[in-house]
Amino acid sequence: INGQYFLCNFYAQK
Amino acid sequence: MFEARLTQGALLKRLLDSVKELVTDANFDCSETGISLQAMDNSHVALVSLSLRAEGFNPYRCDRGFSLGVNLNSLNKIMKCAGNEDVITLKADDSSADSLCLLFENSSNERVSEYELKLMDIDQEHLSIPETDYDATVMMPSAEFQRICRDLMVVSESVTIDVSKDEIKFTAEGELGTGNVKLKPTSTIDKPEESITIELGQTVSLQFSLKYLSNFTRGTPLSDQVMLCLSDNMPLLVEYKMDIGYIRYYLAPKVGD
Repeated sequence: INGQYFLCNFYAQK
Repeated sequence: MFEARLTQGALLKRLLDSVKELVTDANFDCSETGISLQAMDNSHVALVSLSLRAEGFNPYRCDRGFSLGVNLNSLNKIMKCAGNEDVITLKADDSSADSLCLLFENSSNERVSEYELKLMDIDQEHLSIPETDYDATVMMPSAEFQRICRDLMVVSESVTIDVSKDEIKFTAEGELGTGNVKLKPTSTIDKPEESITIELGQTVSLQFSLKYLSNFTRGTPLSDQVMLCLSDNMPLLVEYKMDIGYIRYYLAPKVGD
């Protein structure tokens, strides 16, 4: 999606 | 053996309603302390995290930790067979949990229905979300937040949320024009459910997709108040607190211009 961050940009995978 | 009996069965219906639009399959992780669920939506932009404490059930029994992999559409179909006043009991055999038993009892205990839901193996990614000190924490009536999301969707598919000490402002800009809603902190001692409070470390301004936000507002029937937690360049946390736990939604911000 253009112009949208993803959650993995902020949180690490467990 | 896993068994959880919820006297307020309608709560389970509402919880399911607040999750099922965001995710289709999810693991309910059961442990001694309660039931939890964490699932991301398909596009990996939003996440829902649900926690229900064991004390909220009567009785609650879970001998060892295990996961129930559930297709939420199927569960929803079965839950529609429960009356709003029914007591709902969930049961599973934790050693070979290939199905979940749902027992619906009416208040006079004259009608008891029992359903078995087939379970599935769900390989789900889990994110580790640390405890965060947010720049801004806003408490407001959940119905107001729902209305703002619904109203601003008329104008645009995104909303900018600005929080300062004196107000929280929601702004939308679209092809037809612009719209904004500003709310000032109020404290109504006799009606705490209507109060608006802002705790601010520093001002924030973030843009989010309204489609996801309005999806989160399916949690509105769970709580009179909603908590919005924001920090610059961090996902938004939207939390609905209940007597027996909470539902939290996380949403990654949109990339600024």
